Amino acid sequence: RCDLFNKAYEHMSGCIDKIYKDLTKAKNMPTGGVAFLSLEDAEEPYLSGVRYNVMPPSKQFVEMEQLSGGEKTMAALALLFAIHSFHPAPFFVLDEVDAALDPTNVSKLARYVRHQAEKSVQFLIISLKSTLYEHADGLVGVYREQEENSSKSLSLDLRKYVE
Amino acid sequence: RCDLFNKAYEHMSGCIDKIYKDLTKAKNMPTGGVAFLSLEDAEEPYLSGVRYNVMPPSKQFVEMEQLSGGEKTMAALALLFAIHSFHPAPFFVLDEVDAALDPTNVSKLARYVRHQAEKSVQFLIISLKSTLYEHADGLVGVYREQEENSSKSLSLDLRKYVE
Amino acid sequence: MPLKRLELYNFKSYRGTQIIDLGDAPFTCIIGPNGAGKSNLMDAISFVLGVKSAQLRSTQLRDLVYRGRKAAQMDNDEAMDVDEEAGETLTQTENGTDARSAWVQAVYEDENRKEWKFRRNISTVGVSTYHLNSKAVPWTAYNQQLEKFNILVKAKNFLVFQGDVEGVASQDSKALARLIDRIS
Amino acid sequence: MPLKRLELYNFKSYRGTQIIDLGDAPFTCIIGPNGAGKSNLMDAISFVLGVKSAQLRSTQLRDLVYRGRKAAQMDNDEAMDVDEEAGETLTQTENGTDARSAWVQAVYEDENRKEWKFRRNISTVGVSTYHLNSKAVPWTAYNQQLEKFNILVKAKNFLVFQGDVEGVASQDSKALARLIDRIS
Ligand SMILES: Nc1ncnc2c1ncn2[C@@H]1O[C@H](COP(=O)(O)OP(=O)(O)OP(=O)(O)O)[C@@H](O)[C@H]1O
Ligand SMILES: Nc1ncnc2c1ncn2[C@@H]1O[C@H](COP(=O)(O)OP(=O)(O)OP(=O)(O)O)[C@@H](O)[C@H]1O
Ligand SMILES: [Mg+2]
Ligand SMILES: [Mg+2]
Repeated sequence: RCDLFNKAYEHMSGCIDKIYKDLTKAKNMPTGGVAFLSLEDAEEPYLSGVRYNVMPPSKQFVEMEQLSGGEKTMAALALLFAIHSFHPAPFFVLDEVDAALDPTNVSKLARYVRHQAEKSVQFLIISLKSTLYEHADGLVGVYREQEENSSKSLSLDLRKYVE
Repeated sequence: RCDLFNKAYEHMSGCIDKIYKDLTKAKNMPTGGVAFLSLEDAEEPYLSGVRYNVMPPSKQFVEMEQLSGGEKTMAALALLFAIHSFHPAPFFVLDEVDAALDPTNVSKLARYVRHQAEKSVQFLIISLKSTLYEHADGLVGVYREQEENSSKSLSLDLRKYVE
Repeated sequence: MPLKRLELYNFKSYRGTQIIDLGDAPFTCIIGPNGAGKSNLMDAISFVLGVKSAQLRSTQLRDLVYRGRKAAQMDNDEAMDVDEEAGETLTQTENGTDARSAWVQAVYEDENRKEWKFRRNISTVGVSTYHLNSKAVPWTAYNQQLEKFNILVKAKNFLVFQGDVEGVASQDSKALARLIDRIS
Repeated sequence: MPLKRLELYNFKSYRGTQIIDLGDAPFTCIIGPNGAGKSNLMDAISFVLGVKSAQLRSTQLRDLVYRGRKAAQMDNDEAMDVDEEAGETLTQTENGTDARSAWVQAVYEDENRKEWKFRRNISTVGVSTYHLNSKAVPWTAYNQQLEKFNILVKAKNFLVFQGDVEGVASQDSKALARLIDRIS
């Protein structure tokens, strides 16, 4: 069991920084931020804790609690993507994970997701932000049909409309 | 103490429905939704519980847990405004309370806040949504000055620009 | 793309039979107004893969069965009776009374382009049953096939529910250790 | 409008002296990118009114004092030392070293258009002190004056922190009863 844990931990510890950099990098800040995991007790790892810390691009070190809402969300997304990559399920469903993100971070997320989707994973993302869903290949529009007292959906393949 | 509690409870119970209706009503749905508080134990009210339930406009009754994120937020806002009205502080500070709201609900919130602000309460709302802050009288733009490693702000009175 | 379409029957706010086509878009967004039924769609995906109802904003399976009547034909006091137990009333939903059973079917396409149908029912007595390619199977067989596709329901490392994302970063060190333990 | 302006000195991400003018707009929005310092401004308002630091994403008062050096002049390994204790280093922030004390002052205008200055300091040893109209006062006197303006810090019924709103509706019945008890 300790081996299983270490195997998962090593994998995540190894890829978290790259994922966080890919997610947070920008044209004017090509390096992105810094992210790392650390074990509180290397002897009995699964009994003690695992600490997660990040430094957003061009910011100094502060504890996770003092990061802003958007900065915490970007950190959390990197961690989720790292967890997912350990046993990558063929699809990934995310519900309004962009709620706390400003337009700049939304487009960073969109760019990262597009890149991952083209490689291997089918992404299904629920979002209220046009700054995110304008980058999707397909849309599922969900609406409430009042007369029938029911939810209904309409699927649209956006790639048909690309010139 | 029981009297104090009952006084607060009666006040809130009396105004919660009107507030929720004012908040959720729309041009095509002039009545808004339904909201109510109920005591689990009328004998020792502050020792037992107070239940809060709402029915969004044109929807049937479901428990609070089954409401959607946006519906829960509208319900929570009505409750917060009811609590505030009991001992109305002269100002009200809200941080990204519109995160889960779609554009329709954001403009309902904006309309409600404008109306309350003109009457008596100074509202300070942090928001990422232009659909909300385009209705404000004043803006405080906060940005990060990278060279100085500091947050800075710029205040703008929008009413100066109204023709 | 692996998840080709979802077929719902009386699931949460989806009355009757509804087909949600996901096509072969690698990156799909689900959009619509507050309360439309977007998160209920994610609940449907989680449900059909065997996730427990507690995670789906429901204390019991019965809450996942469509409840409702033709809203246009109701007056106000009738509206308040709508939350009667879905299990005790008639089956038809077409005439506007409550449903008794529900199911969700996910159509999955593997690497060889073969289709697999995963279906989970809620029976009239509120019990889950599973069908793989239209044949009744026990949960262990159903889950085994999902695991072959790298869908590890216990780990849930491919589902992020509404409101949960920020908590992933703020969780304390012990919780994160347990999370890594669970996915290993 | 009651809250006319805020004056900050070395508070959280606000280095040195910063003045935030709120004018007399009844409805003001605070806007800007992620991480800019918007919630820190709300923390400043809460702080000057006497709210405990635990609610302000800080375990101790010292975390609220500005920490940092001129980012442009740092190379990478120096960047990692930045979180040294703010209390142990020099006072000047102009040359890029850590601050030792901080304060926030709120300028409040009452119904007779008289200005009241509420100021809360964090001293170099990490202790709170209060000044009302530039005169040192104990917390009880400071709080009493706030209560005269219907600002009830214990009830906090005029502050909604980031991420908290949905929880207000989902809280269980006992928690809601306690909340009503607190505001009464
Ligand atoms: N068993 C059920 N029968 C009928 N309606 C239901 C049932 N369970 C939930 N609902 C309805 O589903 C709605 C919530 O849907 P959902 O959470 O999917 O919305 P959403 O599109 O995600 O909205 P948001 O953007 O606000 O998160 C509620 O209004 C509720 O009344
Ligand atoms: N004592 C301190 N000294 C210097 N910087 C600090 C201090 N405390 C917090 N910060 C910085 O403040 C930033 C967070 O600011 P804040 O929470 O106000 O952002 P925000 O504008 O609300 O963003 P969001 O829209 O993402 O919520 C963090 O990046 C953190 O590094
Ligand atoms: Mg939702
Ligand atoms: Mg913030």
